[in-house]
Amino acid sequence: APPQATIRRLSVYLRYLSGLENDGAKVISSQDLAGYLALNPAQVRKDLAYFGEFGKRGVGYSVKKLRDHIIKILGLQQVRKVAIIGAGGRLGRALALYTGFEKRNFKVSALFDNDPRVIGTVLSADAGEICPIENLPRIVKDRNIEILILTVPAQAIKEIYDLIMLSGVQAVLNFAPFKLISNENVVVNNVDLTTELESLSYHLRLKEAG
Amino acid sequence: APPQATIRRLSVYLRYLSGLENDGAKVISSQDLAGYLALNPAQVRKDLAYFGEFGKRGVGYSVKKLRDHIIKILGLQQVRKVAIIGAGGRLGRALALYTGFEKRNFKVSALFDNDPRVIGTVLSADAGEICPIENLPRIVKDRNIEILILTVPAQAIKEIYDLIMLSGVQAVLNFAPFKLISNENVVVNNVDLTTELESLSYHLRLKEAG
Ligand SMILES: NC(=O)c1ccc[n+]([C@@H]2O[C@H](COP(=O)([O-])OP(=O)(O)OC[C@H]3O[C@@H](n4cnc5c(N)ncnc54)[C@H](O)[C@@H]3O)[C@@H](O)[C@H]2O)c1
Ligand SMILES: NC(=O)c1ccc[n+]([C@@H]2O[C@H](COP(=O)([O-])OP(=O)(O)OC[C@H]3O[C@@H](n4cnc5c(N)ncnc54)[C@H](O)[C@@H]3O)[C@@H](O)[C@H]2O)c1
Repeated sequence: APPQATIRRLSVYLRYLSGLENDGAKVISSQDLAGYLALNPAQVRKDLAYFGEFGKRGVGYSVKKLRDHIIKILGLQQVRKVAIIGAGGRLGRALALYTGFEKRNFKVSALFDNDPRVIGTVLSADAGEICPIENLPRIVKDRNIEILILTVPAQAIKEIYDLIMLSGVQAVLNFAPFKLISNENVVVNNVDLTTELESLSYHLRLKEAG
Repeated sequence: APPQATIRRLSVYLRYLSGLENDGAKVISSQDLAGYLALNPAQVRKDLAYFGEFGKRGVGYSVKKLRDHIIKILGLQQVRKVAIIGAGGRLGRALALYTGFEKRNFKVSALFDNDPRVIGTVLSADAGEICPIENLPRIVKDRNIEILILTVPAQAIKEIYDLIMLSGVQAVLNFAPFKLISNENVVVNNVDLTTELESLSYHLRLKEAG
């Protein structure tokens, strides 16, 4: 099976190919694709070969065909409905109002929180009002939510874990600094923005050490 | 040199070891560290061996020593000052007000934007008022800013690129969906939150395909 890093690079290729198609480009070589993205051409070829894309020697890949294929591989032909837990908070609100998700086929379709002061607030027409967290299982089923985004404090993760499992959702994107583990029913991606800063700090230290 | 993925796992080990130390644990085996984090014990040992940490056979690693060592490896003994460009926007504002960064030694010390309606706003006492983007090079030097966080639209990246290079900053965390490439002076981490959703969509498609 292709590694996680290959799947993430597919998203980067997709974004670039979409730009190329808009500009009217018909073909692209692994050399050019790699050059623009500061990647290794052999790595690009290896990533695409996992999915049977080998390109034509000396010509490269068809921009349209490759783009359409990556869209299918990532399952992006249909709209994926997303819900945000902690939508009354700072990060939750920023994600709920972000128009960039819809451009790439993710639609924020439900919002949840446990703070009575924010329940009932309407952040956007599509997502409707912020619902109480107890209604999560019912609303996930009613609105066919496929992905839950967690923007609650780390200590709240344990409180809502059972509700998440009860809801039947199969994918979770967790922003709390607490590693939530995938199981056979739910795949979890953990994003810790502070880890991103720590990885930059590592490089700063290397420069300091000379 | 250790791979990027090893550096990111160090952050995860650090977070877990800090919790253990708070609970009074003295030693931990690679088995237990891996078990709790759903990782492979051999991977944990390999990650730590890059930095000369081998643990004692049958006993494991000293929690305190290992934690202190990882803090040094990641360069987290001192406070790293951070500035946010696009601080008047939704994501920028959420990051500017986030108290979690300071707990891990990152201090938001300057805010920038180009929208006259938000310039002069004070989001937090530490960061001061939102400054005009033209003042970036001077303020980065005056306040010893080491990391820039970019939360501007993708098309604004080209506009501010020269100012970023002029500022002399050595590390950038970019949230705009536009791959900014590292060079010999500036290391860049690109975070595309939509790519996180696309990687989850890939797993959803695999389940759909059965
Ligand atoms: N704000 C950021 O930029 C940022 C950056 C990195 C990480 N994070 C992480 O994202 C999470 C949210 O951060 P924030 O700054 O938005 O915090 P916040 O306090 O502004 O928002 C948290 C929200 O979660 C809600 N909540 C708490 N417990 C809940 C529960 N049991 N069920 C439903 N809702 C619940 C709260 O009512 C609140 O609206 C935290 O885990 C934080 O560590 C945030
Ligand atoms: N909001 C989110 O949850 C989210 C999620 C994923 C990605 N992003 C990305 O993060 C970035 C910010 O998103 P947002 O939703 O906060 O947008 P936003 O429009 O709310 O904020 C953008 C801010 O950047 C400022 N800006 C624009 N051009 C500038 C320039 N040349 N110099 C300085 N400041 C400038 C604007 O004045 C505004 O305050 C975008 O690239 C977006 O794609 C945001």
